[in-house]
Amino acid sequence: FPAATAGTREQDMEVVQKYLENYYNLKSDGKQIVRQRNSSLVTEKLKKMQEFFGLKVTGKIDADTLNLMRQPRCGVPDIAQ
Amino acid sequence: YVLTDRTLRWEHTHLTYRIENYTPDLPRADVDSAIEKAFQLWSNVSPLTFTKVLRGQADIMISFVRGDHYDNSPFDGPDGNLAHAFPPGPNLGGDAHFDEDERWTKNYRNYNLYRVAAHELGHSLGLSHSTDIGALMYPNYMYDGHVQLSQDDINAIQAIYGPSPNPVQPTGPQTPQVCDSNLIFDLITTFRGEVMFFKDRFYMRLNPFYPEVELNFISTFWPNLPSGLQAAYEFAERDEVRFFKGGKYWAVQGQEMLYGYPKDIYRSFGFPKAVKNIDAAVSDEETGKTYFFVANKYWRYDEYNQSMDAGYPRMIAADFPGIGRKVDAAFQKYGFFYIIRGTTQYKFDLQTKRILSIDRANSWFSC
Repeated sequence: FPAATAGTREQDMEVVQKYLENYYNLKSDGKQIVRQRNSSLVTEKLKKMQEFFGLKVTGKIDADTLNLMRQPRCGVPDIAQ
Repeated sequence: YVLTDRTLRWEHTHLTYRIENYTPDLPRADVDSAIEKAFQLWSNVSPLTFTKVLRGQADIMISFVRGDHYDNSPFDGPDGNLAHAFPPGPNLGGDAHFDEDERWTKNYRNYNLYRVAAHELGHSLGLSHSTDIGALMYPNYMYDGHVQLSQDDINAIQAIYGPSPNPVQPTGPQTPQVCDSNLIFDLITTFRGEVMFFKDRFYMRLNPFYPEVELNFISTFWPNLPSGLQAAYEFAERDEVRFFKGGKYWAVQGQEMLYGYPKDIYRSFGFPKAVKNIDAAVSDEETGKTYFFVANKYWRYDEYNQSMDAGYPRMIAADFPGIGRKVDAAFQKYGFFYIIRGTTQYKFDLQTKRILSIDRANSWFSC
């Protein structure tokens, strides 16, 4: 199993933010809100995504969640816009 | 599958489509064929029909575009977002856009156009994403050589448009439910300390890091293994797992398929030609003896001498009392054999030839 990443790298934060904006209706108005680690909005969207894909629902960015976000996919959101 | 309370649908069932432009990655005929086959998947299971038009406005307009193409959903360059489609409606409604920054193929290389089109046209007809990993409407790109509607996809489209007019209602494969008490595994093997369970096109794997059982396509790890595998065992000494189907077998080391396979079981192990397939196999790490279960008999093979032990085959009932006649799967863990028949698992002590406990075959998944 992949070693746990030391800390979520900067670019991971961008991957997460873009993913949640594209597919989970995260409203950010261009601000980097994923950096605000305790952003409840981000936590809630992360939980929705983890639930959809049958991952462990933590609301935190872990290796499995990141790995899944990096997979090629359809551009249509997973939740109704 | 998901139907929202605002699920949009076409009010007429005879729809038109038009391919506005073509990707340079494939001959036009291959693009036409991929799109046509993708529509056929959906028309086969519903009252919908699709007619291709060459000019003017069609219900479903198909195009290959890149970057920002002015539909408020820009593409993102290679990989990532591959394509998108809009739910039924006028103008942009129903249209499907494919990202021209991807390489479109008609084989297993990324990305298979037929596979992606089958998914996107589901959206064009009103479907949302499915959480069922075996469904075409699952959001992530997965291609194991088959493009077929799962039962989940069929249920979804029929929930919107009703059943197919075909006298025989088509059905699709169901994704195994790990806690289904009627789940019968095709094969089970240990794998570098883990236990992997196989059913149809899927593996299930216990993840030591958290309770969720990992379920995914076998092709995720071994794209060249055939479907319909029947048995497997791990020869830990050589870090190999051998998969059996019919009279042939394949060997893998981690995710690598070993070279020179498939080989045949007759020449490699010395089975008589009367043996058409192996039902189950398990190798005893202590002795290097591998047990092959075939119908109501079993053979024992010596991995070190690389020959079948004399005096075999023997009756399963004689040496595995209480387990019955036929075995579906078998593996070794913690020094014991776990022999599976149907939905029942027997924990068996090879030394004392006694059953130590009886469980459900999926009891490992702590349902």
